[in-house]
Amino acid sequence: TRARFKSTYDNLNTRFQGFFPRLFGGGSAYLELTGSDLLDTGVTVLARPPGKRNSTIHLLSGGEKALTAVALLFAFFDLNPAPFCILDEVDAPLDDANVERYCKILRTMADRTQLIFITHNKITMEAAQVLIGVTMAEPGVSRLVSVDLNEAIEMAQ
Amino acid sequence: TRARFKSTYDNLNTRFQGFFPRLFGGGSAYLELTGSDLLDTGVTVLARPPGKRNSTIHLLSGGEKALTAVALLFAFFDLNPAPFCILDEVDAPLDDANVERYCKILRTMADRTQLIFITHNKITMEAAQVLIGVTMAEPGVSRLVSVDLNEAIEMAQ
Amino acid sequence: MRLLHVKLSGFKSFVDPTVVSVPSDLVGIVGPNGCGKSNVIDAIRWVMGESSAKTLRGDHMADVIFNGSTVRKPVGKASVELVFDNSNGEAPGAYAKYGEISIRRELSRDGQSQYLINKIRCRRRDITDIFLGTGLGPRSYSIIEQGMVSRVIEARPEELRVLIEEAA
Amino acid sequence: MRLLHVKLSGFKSFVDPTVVSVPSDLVGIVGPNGCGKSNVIDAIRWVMGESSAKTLRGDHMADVIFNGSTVRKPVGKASVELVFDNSNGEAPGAYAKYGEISIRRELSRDGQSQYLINKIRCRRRDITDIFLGTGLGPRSYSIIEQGMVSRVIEARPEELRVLIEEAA
Ligand SMILES: Nc1ncnc2c1ncn2[C@@H]1O[C@H](COP(=O)(O)OP(=O)(O)OP(=O)(O)O)[C@@H](O)[C@H]1O
Ligand SMILES: Nc1ncnc2c1ncn2[C@@H]1O[C@H](COP(=O)(O)OP(=O)(O)OP(=O)(O)O)[C@@H](O)[C@H]1O
Ligand SMILES: [Mg+2]
Ligand SMILES: [Mg+2]
Repeated sequence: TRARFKSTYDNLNTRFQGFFPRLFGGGSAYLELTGSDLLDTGVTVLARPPGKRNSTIHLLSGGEKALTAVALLFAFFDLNPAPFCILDEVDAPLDDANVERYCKILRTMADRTQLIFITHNKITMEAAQVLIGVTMAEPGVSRLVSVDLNEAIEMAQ
Repeated sequence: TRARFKSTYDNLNTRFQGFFPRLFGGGSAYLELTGSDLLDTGVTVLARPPGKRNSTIHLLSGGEKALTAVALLFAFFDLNPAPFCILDEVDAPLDDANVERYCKILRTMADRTQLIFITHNKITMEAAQVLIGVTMAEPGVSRLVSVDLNEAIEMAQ
Repeated sequence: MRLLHVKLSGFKSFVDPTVVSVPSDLVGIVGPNGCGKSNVIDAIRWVMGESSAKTLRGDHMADVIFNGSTVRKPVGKASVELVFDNSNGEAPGAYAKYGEISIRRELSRDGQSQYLINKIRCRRRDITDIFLGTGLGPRSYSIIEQGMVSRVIEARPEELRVLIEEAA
Repeated sequence: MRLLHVKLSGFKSFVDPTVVSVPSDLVGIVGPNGCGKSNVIDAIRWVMGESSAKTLRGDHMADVIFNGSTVRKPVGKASVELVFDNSNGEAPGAYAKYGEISIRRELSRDGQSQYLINKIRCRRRDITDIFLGTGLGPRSYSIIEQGMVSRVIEARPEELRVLIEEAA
């Protein structure tokens, strides 16, 4: 129904507008309807990283695109918050400053949500309270090992 | 023509088979024709990381897929080697051991080719003889700064 | 509801029974490329009712069963169990009163498949019902898998609209 | 032929004249997300004759001209120059005897566009001819851009075949 779509869209837009500057350390972003009919309009993402001009998502840099998408995914999660949130290597294209802000949001979310994140990034590893290591010492067979941070930096190698 | 396609295909396949184990530290991979008619057959990629079973590329892990694709891209480059080769963040999904082997290939290629590589990865930065830093101290305006390795680790942050 | 642990046996590269416990609210999973990290995520989606083999990076559902290594033979069955702490009574319906909720899915190579809640056989529908209103599910935003970020980036306006409709 | 440097002016975020020199055979380019690293790569493809705006992450070719920041106005023209050392005489045809080969492309907002080799105006065709047999070109494997790895991974058998045909 029109009303339900509009209310979900507005809700999502508000949360997206909230997450973006927290991930980028500034700037702004929002969703926009491409058409006038709520029953079939498309939706686009507009983003303005700090100090830059507004643009559609596909004109941003590789890392800026990824971070904008992460802001949108967090907003979607927030619409229907679950007991846990699992993130598989979303930090791969991010520079260190962006990874730090991403980790800051993870720590905040952890107040009300169980966060489980897969990563190769040393900074993200440091944000974990517990690290679970997965190895294939025997080829083709996965095993778990518990790790502390220094071991983890070792085992990613 | 059939003959020309087959010869390019065989040439590419040989080089791909060469690059894969150098990047993976073992294992094997090869290209395979999907059909019998050289004029319209498709081509698939089969890969067997060390200790694992043979499979098509889409059944591999995120990093294994990327590394397999890099082996194929190096093979394509080798068919028509140019004076330079530019690589934009191909190391993003790789763990440290795979990044080390990727860097080893870069150093070997540098004997006959100018290598220019964009990266956020500290290990790849160490493989460079010269580091060029790009900054946007003034928002929206790019400038170059020359960096040494410690500075680079700083500026990625 | 709070996730306590995930138990995998015969699921993809986790051929041996393995318990992944969730002892804190900030858990990092690390390890080399191809060691099995994303397989744990696939297992969680699978036990929550994922019915598309493609989404689990396979051609057929049987592809989730450990299919052997250079030294081990394939096995005949995959099993994944999720155990939740429900001491806050948030689980829906009949399950509200249980202190713990265990959800389990098994699949054999001959095609035999079953779902169990607290060790009692049930239908897939009962599994997905448990998650209604919790924000959980095999396709919910509680699991952001490798590649999802790219799909969002490349989503056309019509595709983004569909995502919003589904979240409504 | 050996690349000596790239000179950018008014090209995307490189509004001020900037010289990227290539002083060694192992050059790393580093910097934060969005600072302009891939823009340098776009510039190299553009000056080598890239004619698709989409491939350069724009909607129109004029999108490569610096379009302003919160404090600077847009400029009217983009210019990129590639300078090669040709002391080994490997450049094809008439250019074999030059010690250095400079390739330059300019585009103005009013649509005026030109290519120059060693400061002499020429056609785009002359630029691409210089690269024949060198392995270079806007779409050759000498430039592996962000996203190319994913395209190779997701290539269907027919698409992979086309890549091989093009490389033949
Ligand atoms: N049914 C199966 N039986 C045995 N092994 C399997 C099965 N399905 C997948 N695998 C193996 O699991 C491995 C992939 O694991 P996974 O995708 O979890 O890696 P990962 O740790 O996420 O790596 P990356 O860091 O590269 O993303 C592959 O090497 C594949 O061979
Ligand atoms: N015509 C233009 N005028 C001004 N700025 C532009 C223009 N085109 C692109 N940009 C800016 O260039 C930036 C993108 O730069 P680029 O893609 O080179 O980043 P990057 O250093 O590769 O980052 P990443 O590490 O995230 O890949 C964007 O922020 C965009 O705003
Ligand atoms: Mg993975
Ligand atoms: Mg980039």
